[in-house]
Amino acid sequence: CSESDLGPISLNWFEELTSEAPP
Amino acid sequence: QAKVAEDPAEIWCDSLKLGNLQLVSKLKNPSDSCSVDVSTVWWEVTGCKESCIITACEFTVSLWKSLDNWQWRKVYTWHFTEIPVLQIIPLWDACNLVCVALGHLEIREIRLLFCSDDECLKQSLVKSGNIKAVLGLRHKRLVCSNGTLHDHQVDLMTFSRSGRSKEKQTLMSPEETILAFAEVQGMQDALLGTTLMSNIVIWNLKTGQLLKKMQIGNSYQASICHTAYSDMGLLFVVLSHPHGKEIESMGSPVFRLIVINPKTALSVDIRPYSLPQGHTGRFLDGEVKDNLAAAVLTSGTIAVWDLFLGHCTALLLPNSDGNWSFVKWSGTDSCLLAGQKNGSVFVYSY
Repeated sequence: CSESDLGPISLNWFEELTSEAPP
Repeated sequence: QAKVAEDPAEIWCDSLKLGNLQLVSKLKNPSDSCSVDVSTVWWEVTGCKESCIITACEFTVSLWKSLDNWQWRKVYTWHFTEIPVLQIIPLWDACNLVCVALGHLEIREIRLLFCSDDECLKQSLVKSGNIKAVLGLRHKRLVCSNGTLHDHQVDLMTFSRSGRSKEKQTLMSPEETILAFAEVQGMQDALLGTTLMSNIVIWNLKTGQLLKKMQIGNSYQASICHTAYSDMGLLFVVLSHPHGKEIESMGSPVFRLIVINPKTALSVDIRPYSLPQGHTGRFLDGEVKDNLAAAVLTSGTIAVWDLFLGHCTALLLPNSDGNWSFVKWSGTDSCLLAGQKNGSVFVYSY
């Protein structure tokens, strides 16, 4: 798999999704 | 040659090898009722914390202590009178605590089983209602989803060491039926779920937030998530497909490994785990531990896959006692616990 299949990858996805999600 | 010992634990020790599985022991529950599940649990027996086997029949749950030479002695039995036991829900790193789910076709109650200080067997009601999915987590926690579409609720409970009290937290509902939960290895605050509408959802267990809802395609409806690994910004998820359709020439994958980018919600199939040629069957029951996946199939056979190698590494065909009906990995070593409805549980080293 590559970024072309899965889009840009973030190593900090968990923290980023936590800050973006409704509380 | 099989050697059969006296009741309560009949022991078979022989050199029978089935692929990578070697039979080391057999537990025979003398109860006449139908066996439903098996698991392992840490329990302090005579002052010593050890890994015990726990078996469930329709109206009893029994704890078995290990003796020498792979023999087992039944030490405790909890009895249930009204609602039958459906499954054991281990709380993986807890000692002297285990949960069970009771119900008919669907789970109606979850009960916590423990012993009081004076060794009396206790059980307490943890949750009742229309429970759709439940999973025991590390740190004496249990997550369950219940209710219908309009009053759907996801609860996370944390038990005290003695089991006498619990704290309850509500997780944000994805507003659809959750089929299964899975922990994310390497991320203790993350929890995964699969839903009836082919979504994978991720929660933050600390905050209760629903972080993402991701569509994984309709080719395999009603997938069950078993485990997930987080690595290099991606989530690797092992799914099974109880409703997968068999294609005669190649069968249907029993398990599947997919990779998801949680940031973009895009996913790619990595690998199907199918049966060897000449074998057919759909997923009935199963468990994934580390890189090993085991499943009981509708054919009554148990199959084991090494997820890294990518192929089936052992097959356990129905024996003279009948079909297999449930399978679990032991929590502490590489043993496979294979059970039949008649109360027999076979322990295989892998």
